[in-house]
Amino acid sequence: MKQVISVVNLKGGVGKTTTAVSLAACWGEQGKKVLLVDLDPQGSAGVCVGVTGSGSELLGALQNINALPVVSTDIPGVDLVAAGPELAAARQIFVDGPGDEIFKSCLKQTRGEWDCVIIDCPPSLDILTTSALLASTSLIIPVEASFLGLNGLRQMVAAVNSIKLRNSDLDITAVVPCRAHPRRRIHWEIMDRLREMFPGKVSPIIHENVSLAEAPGSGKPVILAFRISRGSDDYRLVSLWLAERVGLDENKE
Amino acid sequence: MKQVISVVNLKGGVGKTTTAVSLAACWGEQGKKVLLVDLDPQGSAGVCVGVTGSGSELLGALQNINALPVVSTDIPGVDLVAAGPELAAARQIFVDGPGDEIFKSCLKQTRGEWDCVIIDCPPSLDILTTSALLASTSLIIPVEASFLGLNGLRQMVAAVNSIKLRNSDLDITAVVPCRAHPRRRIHWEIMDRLREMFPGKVSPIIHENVSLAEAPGSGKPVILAFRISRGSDDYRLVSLWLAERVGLDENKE
Ligand SMILES: Nc1ncnc2c1ncn2[C@@H]1O[C@H](COP(=O)(O)OP(=O)(O)OP(=O)(O)O)[C@@H](O)[C@H]1O
Ligand SMILES: Nc1ncnc2c1ncn2[C@@H]1O[C@H](COP(=O)(O)OP(=O)(O)OP(=O)(O)O)[C@@H](O)[C@H]1O
Ligand SMILES: [Mg+2]
Ligand SMILES: [Mg+2]
Repeated sequence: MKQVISVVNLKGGVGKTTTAVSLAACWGEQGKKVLLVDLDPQGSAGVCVGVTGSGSELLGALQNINALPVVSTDIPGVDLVAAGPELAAARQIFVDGPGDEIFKSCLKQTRGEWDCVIIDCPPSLDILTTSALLASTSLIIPVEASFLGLNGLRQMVAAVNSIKLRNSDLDITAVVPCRAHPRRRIHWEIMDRLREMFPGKVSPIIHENVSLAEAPGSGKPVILAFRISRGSDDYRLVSLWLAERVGLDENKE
Repeated sequence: MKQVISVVNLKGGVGKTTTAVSLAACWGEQGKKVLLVDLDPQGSAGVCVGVTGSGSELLGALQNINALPVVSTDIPGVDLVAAGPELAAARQIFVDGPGDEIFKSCLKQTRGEWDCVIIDCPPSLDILTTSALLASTSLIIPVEASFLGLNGLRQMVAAVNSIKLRNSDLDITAVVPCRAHPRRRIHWEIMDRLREMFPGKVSPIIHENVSLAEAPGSGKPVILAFRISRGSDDYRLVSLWLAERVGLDENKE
């Protein structure tokens, strides 16, 4: 069973899209085949890999319970399911009940030779995020080391625990500290709290770094836009730390 | 007609809550009376003023179309309508149609001597944000000077234009550049774009500053937690720049 990994956090602007796109690109660089699914109507993940769309094809696939519309990208090893503003209509169409299982069956019908699927989620606990959680085997939670970030994290954990009743495979694999300022006192206070809440699951940190703020403007992930940069180093390290935890390091032979 | 100001942006983590809370506190300091309404189930605005809640009272008021539940805070001049995780249920209950006008009629029934109402919105274009837009006379859009931020802004503007058909009072009053890094090249590129898109409406900038990252942990707005700080200076300046634009500078006598 290939790994389905959701990158999720109710708190906005913590680095979900940056993490989903960077991990997909790093694992692609290491020879893996990755399907990157954008479930955020903002379509940020697509923008980061140079693909913009309206979201109507993805919405159509969900409405008809078909295979997801997959496009190739310029990023080695990475395919994309693009989103866009029209995807927001899914929130009205699939109001709860069995509606949140639709995405999982669309994903099952989607044919391709991928080692893993990475899903970029929107900043809310709505039907789109719930659908991703129901289809996933593991979760990566990017967290900004901030007080408001901790507040959102508690709500996130409560939501995950209630989804686990319907999807027993689901597990929080890692918490990734993003946009980190290690010279701020608050950084260490929050890191201590994260290690208490998620022992053994806190990854190496991703520093706040201009390469990560500028990469989306080039339509390329940071490891292609700024090969030698703090952003690239940090994500390469985290991608290796995570690979064994999501079962990507086994040799395919 | 007292001003009803929504602080809104689909993009997450740009500084909506920080801006809503800081403006309320600054105008309170200048002798105004402000009602701060938290419409985000994360309840971040409440956390910033030392009040946490479940959101069940606000949800109840919306369900029964009653006056909003107002509590006082330790912040001079500022009252609060608190949110919390249970507010998320409103998304399922008021699925579109007249459901999004409910908040406006609850606000009309809410009695109090306020000079203005400030609404902190969640990072999505859902029923909660739409409800706020329908009840508002002016909009403040915090923006992080980033490429992904611009992408979300275009969607935001399209959504506002469609709401204007139902609420002709609505107007984008200001775009507030938040978490700014003026030493980055990308900052100036994006600022130029913002001034083209919103001529005359771009406020002075709010710098990225540790005081604003740490203030929420104290349960106080930055002007009370760190009286002398970059964060306080920046928001005091922006609050004065905005006061005349939202009609708060007229003397009440
Ligand atoms: N480590 C970093 N250093 C500097 N900038 C970063 C870093 N990580 C992300 N960013 C920038 O911060 C902004 C927020 O990141 P991103 O969009 O990935 O967060 P998100 O959680 O996906 O946001 P949303 O909640 O809107 O989906 C983006 O402009 C991004 O370019
Ligand atoms: N100018 C600033 N300098 C440093 N940190 C800031 C600044 N403005 C906001 N922050 C911090 O950045 C994080 C995001 O800000 P905030 O929560 O206000 O954004 P938001 O748009 O309300 O987020 P959400 O989309 O989750 O509602 C918070 O931890 C906040 O403390
Ligand atoms: Mg995102
Ligand atoms: Mg907020």
